[in-house]
Amino acid sequence: MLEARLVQGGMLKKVVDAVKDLVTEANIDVSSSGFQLQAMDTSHVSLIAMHLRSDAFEHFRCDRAMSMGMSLANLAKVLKCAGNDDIVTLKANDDGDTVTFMFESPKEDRVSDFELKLMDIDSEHLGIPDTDYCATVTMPSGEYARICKDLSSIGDTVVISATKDGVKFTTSGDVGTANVTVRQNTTADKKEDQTIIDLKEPVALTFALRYLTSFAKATPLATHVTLSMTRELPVMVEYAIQDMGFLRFYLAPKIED
Amino acid sequence: GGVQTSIGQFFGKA
Repeated sequence: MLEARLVQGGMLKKVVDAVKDLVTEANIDVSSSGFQLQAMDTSHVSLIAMHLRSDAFEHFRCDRAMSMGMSLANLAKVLKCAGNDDIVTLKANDDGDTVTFMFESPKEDRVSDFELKLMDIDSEHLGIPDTDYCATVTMPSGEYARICKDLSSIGDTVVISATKDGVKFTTSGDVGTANVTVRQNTTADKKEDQTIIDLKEPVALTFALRYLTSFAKATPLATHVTLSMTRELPVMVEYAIQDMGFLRFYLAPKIED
Repeated sequence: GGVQTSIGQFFGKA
């Protein structure tokens, strides 16, 4: 049996809202280590990996590891009924075909529960290798979202190049070309405004902007986002879920013919 | 803008 009580229930809403447009249905794997989700988008270009650790929960009991297959659109519908400050408790039996969500208002004057039907989903897990990244940039998540939005109005494809001068985002289209360069800034007054670039080797990769833009739907989760790149490998775009886990997006690069 | 690769080309089945 599964019982998991999350005081910051709003976090679940943010995670599901960030991924539901990329992935329509997914297995949420529950074990003693917490909740994990790994899913490819429908065109198999990007991969989502989420981990919400069991110690993030006020109460966590999982007697047997299980996979809960869900329509993320339906999950989003249920979570939409929770208040942002509600405490969310999930309950499921080991061999049941439903999961129950209980929402409690912070003042404990309102309690609601929703039963969501589970489904069998055939999904293959991919092995994500440990990678020594050439370049890692940690920037304000709002800045990342803005760059994606601005460049999307000009082109479809972005070249991200990391050099000692900074990280440059370049696109071109019918209108013309656009470049945005982000430089290290560790002296900003507010920590939220800081940008940290860790460059081991210069690297440049080309990506489809619409996926990078979609990842930015996770912006409400964290003040910062981290982009990690290595030659000829997918970029990793990571949002920390406070100190409770992470939401990572991997995007396969575009290569020259 | 190049050819889109798929994620499975980089990450094998676990």
